Amino acid sequence: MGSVGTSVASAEQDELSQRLSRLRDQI
Amino acid sequence: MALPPQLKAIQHYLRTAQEHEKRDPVVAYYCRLYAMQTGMKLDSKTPECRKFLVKLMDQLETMKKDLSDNESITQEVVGNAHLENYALKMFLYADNEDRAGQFHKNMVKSFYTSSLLLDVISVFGELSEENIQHRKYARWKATYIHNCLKNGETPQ
Repeated sequence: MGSVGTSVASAEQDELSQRLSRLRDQI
Repeated sequence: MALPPQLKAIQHYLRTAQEHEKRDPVVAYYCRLYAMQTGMKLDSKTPECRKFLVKLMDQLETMKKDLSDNESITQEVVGNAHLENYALKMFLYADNEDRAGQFHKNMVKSFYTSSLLLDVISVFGELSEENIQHRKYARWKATYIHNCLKNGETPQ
């Protein structure tokens, strides 16, 4: 995977982590 | 949606969630939350896993919205107690059957599900020593009795 592909993957991963912590925040 | 092989370890939690969808949505929610957290640790990089986890996250967000008036969802301490009570109830049912010498598939499943739910409780923090022991015992009993029933032997 090239550097563009890598950044897209990590951005998507970050988004998932953020959604998870938002979900956990309100618990 | 098919579960990618890399996420095979979360399949039992997702199945337990599905089985509790109507019976106890709080249990279903926390099983999925545990599966989500574990799945992200296992593999959130490959496209098939990401796609699966995004879908699971969508489902969790929808459930959370639908259950927004339920204190077991909005307050961690209440949710923890709910899950713990439920897991213990299931454990006690199986344990009573065991002590009464009533061995059947349903009690094996109850032992196994209680051990899965004790895993799920770890979303609230480290498990107590008592819960760790219950989990170990329930998993061992489920495997042992399952094997006995399969081989036509009487559990001791």
